[in-house]
Amino acid sequence: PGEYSKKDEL
Amino acid sequence: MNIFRLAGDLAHVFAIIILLLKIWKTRSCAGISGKSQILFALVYLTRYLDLFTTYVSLYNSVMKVLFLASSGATVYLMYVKFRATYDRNHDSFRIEFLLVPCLLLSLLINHEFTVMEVLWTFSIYLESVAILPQLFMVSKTGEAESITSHYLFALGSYRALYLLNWVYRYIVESHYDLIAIFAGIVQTILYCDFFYLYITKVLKGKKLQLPA
Repeated sequence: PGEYSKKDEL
Repeated sequence: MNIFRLAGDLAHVFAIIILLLKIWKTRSCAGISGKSQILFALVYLTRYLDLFTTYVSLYNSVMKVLFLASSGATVYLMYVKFRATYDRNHDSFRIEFLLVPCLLLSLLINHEFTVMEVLWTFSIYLESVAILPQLFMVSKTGEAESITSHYLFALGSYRALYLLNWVYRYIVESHYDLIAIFAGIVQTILYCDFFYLYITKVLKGKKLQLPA
């Protein structure tokens, strides 16, 4: 994955 | 968001509330591992650095603040306010044996070699073993107060529910994160013998006694 992949989990 | 992840987050919040209530009401942190609480605080600090840079949802931000604040409060209560009741002798797990391997592993196995991603990975690996000092302390003292075992059950359930969340997300959204899944499996396995004791003993009103 390119940019810092969005983490949607806690 | 799905029911498994929501249940997991609520179990997590419940565990933190149980612990804070136990320490505050009994004005004692006997039987609680301060080292595990330090590790949890470090887990949240290294994982939630994006609190101010990435907005996911109000729920996400509120929970991150809650976990950061509660872990900081717990460490403060244990090492400052009720330090006299902290059982230093039984809380003897060498946490450097957890910190160094997690740090090395996060540098070797990660999704992307950037500061934020490596810190997130470190926090995922560390969380999977952060409970070891607590389980070690319970095994050394040979028993745990029932309130402490409720805390451990809720805390263990949280990541077990996250495993179901990852199954759900893989099936429904074909989303998966092998690092989180692998660490989550390790984390849940560490609780297994405790889960067995909890269900066979504590739920029958007996005290949690570990076979000496």
